[in-house]
Amino acid sequence: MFEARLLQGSILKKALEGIRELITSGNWECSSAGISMQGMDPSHVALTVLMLQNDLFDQFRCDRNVTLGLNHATFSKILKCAANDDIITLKAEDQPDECNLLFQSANDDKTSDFIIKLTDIDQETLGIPDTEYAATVKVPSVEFQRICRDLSQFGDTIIISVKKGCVEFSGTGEIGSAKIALKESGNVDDDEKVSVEMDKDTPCSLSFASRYLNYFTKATSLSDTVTLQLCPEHPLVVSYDIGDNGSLKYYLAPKIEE
Amino acid sequence: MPGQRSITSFFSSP
Repeated sequence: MFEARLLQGSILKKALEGIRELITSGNWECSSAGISMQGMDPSHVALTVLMLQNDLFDQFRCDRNVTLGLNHATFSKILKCAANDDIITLKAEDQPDECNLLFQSANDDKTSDFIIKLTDIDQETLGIPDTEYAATVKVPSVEFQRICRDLSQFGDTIIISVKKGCVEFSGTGEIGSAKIALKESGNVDDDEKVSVEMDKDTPCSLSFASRYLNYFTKATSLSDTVTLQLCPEHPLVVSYDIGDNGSLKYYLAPKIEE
Repeated sequence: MPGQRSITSFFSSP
């Protein structure tokens, strides 16, 4: 028996917004630790990893590990039937062929009950090695969304460069070029803060497909800040924290430098 | 996609 009740049902709605255009369907692995889902886009350029720990839920029960093979277009259609302030409960049997979704309005005057049929998804799980990143940058998620959108007008590649105290995003194309630099904020302790941490103060610069960065920013509403981690010759990590008990992370393979 | 590396060249199946 699996049952998970999420008071802040909007979290699930927002998380799926950040997933559904990248991964058509995925195995949502439920265990006593929580719910996780990993998947690649059809071109195998980006890996998306969602983690919802049991503490994120106000009620969580998972007697045996359960795999929910979900079609994300269908899942998204059903979640759109939930209001932003609804409480969402997911329920499934031990070896399920369907999953039950229950939406309760905040004042408990409306309940909606849905059943989604599960599919067998033959999907390999990739191992993500521990990496010491050369640079870790935190920026307001709305700012990152805007930069990715603005630079996409110039070409299909965005170069992210980190040097001491500064992160620079640039793009070049037929119409011209653009360069947007964010300087590290002073001692401001709020979500507007930009922080740049570097290992060994070595500048780091990598090129990425703007299309994928724009897909990732669909998760903007999950968190006020986004963390970017870079390492030469490694995938970029773009992380949105879901409170203290969850995260949506994207790993994006770099483009080959010309 | 030209010039694009694959994520599977970095991460492998355990």
